[in-house]
Amino acid sequence: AGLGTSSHHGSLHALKQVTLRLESNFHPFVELPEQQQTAVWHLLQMVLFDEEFLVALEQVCDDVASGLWSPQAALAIGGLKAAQQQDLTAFLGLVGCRVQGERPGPEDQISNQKLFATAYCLVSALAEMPDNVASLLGICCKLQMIPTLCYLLHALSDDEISDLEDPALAPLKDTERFGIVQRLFALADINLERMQSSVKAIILRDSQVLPLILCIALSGLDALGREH
Amino acid sequence: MFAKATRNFLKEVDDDGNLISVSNLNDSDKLQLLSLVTKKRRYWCWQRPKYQFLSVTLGDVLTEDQSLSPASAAVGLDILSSAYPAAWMRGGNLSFITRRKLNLKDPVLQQVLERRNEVLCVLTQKIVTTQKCVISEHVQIEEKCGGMVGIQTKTVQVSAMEDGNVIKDCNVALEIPAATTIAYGIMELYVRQDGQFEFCLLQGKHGGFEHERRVDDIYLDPLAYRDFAFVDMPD
Repeated sequence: AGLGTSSHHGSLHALKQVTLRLESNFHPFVELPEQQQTAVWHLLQMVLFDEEFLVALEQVCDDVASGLWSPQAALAIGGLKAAQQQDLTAFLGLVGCRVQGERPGPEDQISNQKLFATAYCLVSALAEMPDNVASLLGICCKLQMIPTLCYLLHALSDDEISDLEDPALAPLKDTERFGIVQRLFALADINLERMQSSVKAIILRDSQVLPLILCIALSGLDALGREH
Repeated sequence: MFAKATRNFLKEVDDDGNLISVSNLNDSDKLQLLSLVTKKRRYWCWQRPKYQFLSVTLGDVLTEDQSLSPASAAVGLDILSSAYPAAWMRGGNLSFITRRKLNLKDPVLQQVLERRNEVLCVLTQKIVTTQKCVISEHVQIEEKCGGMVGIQTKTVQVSAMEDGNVIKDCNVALEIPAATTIAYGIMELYVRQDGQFEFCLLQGKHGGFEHERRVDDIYLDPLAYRDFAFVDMPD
């Protein structure tokens, strides 16, 4: 809530601090056995490009977290293809939700609360972003740019400028890649401007929670995809 | 697709964010003025609340069998109109609700009370289409990046069908009939234990139920993820 009312400078500073903290919050992803981490990562890649799947997954996570099964969850699952339902069940199983039947239902229980909460946090952040953000994040995953974007958020100095000569930001020198990142950030109310050898970031004045959600999504994907 | 179109429409016309977009075409018929809606708070602070339409109006769940009828006015906005029970809600004289009570033994309200984190709301305004519209979804491959990945983005457009023409270079088109509700406004109610209630007229005033049931019965242990609380995030 503070992001919307503070100055641009303050907003960015707050965002940087949140990013630092998120790194430890998503640690359960890092601790996963490699095979399990890979499986979750691959399923999430599909989620990023499948809006219907993402909506259903968020709805199911909502219901699992609250312990109340809603008609919306049944409707959302019912609207999925059989393969998508299997993937959804597989995802829940991998992130610590013990699924009893062939598809998630009210009888399911959380076997690993911390891991499930971590996954639920990431899924909810992805689902709350505006249209096309998830697919743009998917593109960034394919281009292996998620660590660069996380680093960018870290590196933005107090005067809101990052040096493109920094090797970690090298991918942003590519005009097309920078264009993708610029669009992604713009959808999250962060205006990225490329100058000669630096990048400037400004959080829009009436921005609310979108920059924070982008931070959460990037941090979650970074933690999960670190080995990929 | 319908949800995207209504959401985008509200971005254009509702700067203050007071209105809520309808996400399902089938819900449109349920949205009558004075009908009851539940607002569910979500687990994470960044999640938008969820709304569920109940099949009853405020008048149906009052202890006294006296129906309420809102005043209405139509505002022409080309293809849209809006009905405001403004006189009913904001006219200054709300004395007609004093001494009225909700029948908390009503089966619908009983079910709302059984749930957690839900607030009872009443529908106070809605935006409806006055003529047939078409939503079209375009999927475009916009550019390539390093020869590796194409960016696929979707754009949703809404157009009124005055001349009967539908845009042809689109992948999917959906027709919205006239008189479809595409957005609505609600007012939260604060309900006391004896069924007396008040409207949350001022900004910052939140509805709910007095002595709301325990909050520790959420299935996912809030402490399991206390690290995610951004309480000390600097302003």
